[in-house]
Amino acid sequence: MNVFRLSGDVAHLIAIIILLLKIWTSRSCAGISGKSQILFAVTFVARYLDLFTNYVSIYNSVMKIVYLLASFGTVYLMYMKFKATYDHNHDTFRLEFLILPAIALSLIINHDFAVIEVFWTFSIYLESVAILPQLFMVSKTGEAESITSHYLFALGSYRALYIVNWIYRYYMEGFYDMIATLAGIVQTVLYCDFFYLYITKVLKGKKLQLPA
Amino acid sequence: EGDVPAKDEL
Repeated sequence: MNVFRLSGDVAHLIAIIILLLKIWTSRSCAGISGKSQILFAVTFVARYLDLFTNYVSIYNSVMKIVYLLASFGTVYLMYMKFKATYDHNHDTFRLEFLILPAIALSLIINHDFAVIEVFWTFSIYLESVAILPQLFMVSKTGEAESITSHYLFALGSYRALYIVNWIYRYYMEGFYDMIATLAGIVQTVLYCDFFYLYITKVLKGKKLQLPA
Repeated sequence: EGDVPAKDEL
């Protein structure tokens, strides 16, 4: 564990909490893609199948459980409790376009053709593109609430910090995981356009609005 | 099996 990895985990946790608090306090999930949230929940389930077979540390286990509970909580709030506020007309990205390639790729390119390993690989590939329905929704409506922007910024920061963590680990520990690193780079690149808008607009107090 | 990186990250 190094400071970049810890910061990445914290950024991820902050993103999840921002989203839950936004939905809970405003009693609305307007502007949030339920499809992205489903993909994140699927990602966590597929990746943390090793929760009971691969013990790493208390920290690791607790964080896994928190991520799982929070992602299920978010999906529950969106599709059950505050269903009436869910903006499904704008949440039209086709999930099979992301899930099927992720399944196919995880069966072809993995570290080991074993059940847990393939599920882990699938979760890595799926997570790298899971934000696309959300970004698609923002581009479709042409804007995002500030709080949604903060959520996306925290979520993008998480993977960017993980990249720094991987560089650090490569040089300090000789550790590297090519699958996680390449997928992580793809994932971070997807946020670049958003990062630019966030820094040039949201941080200056303006609403995130896409150029017409 | 030996070349599978350890899964200690989240």
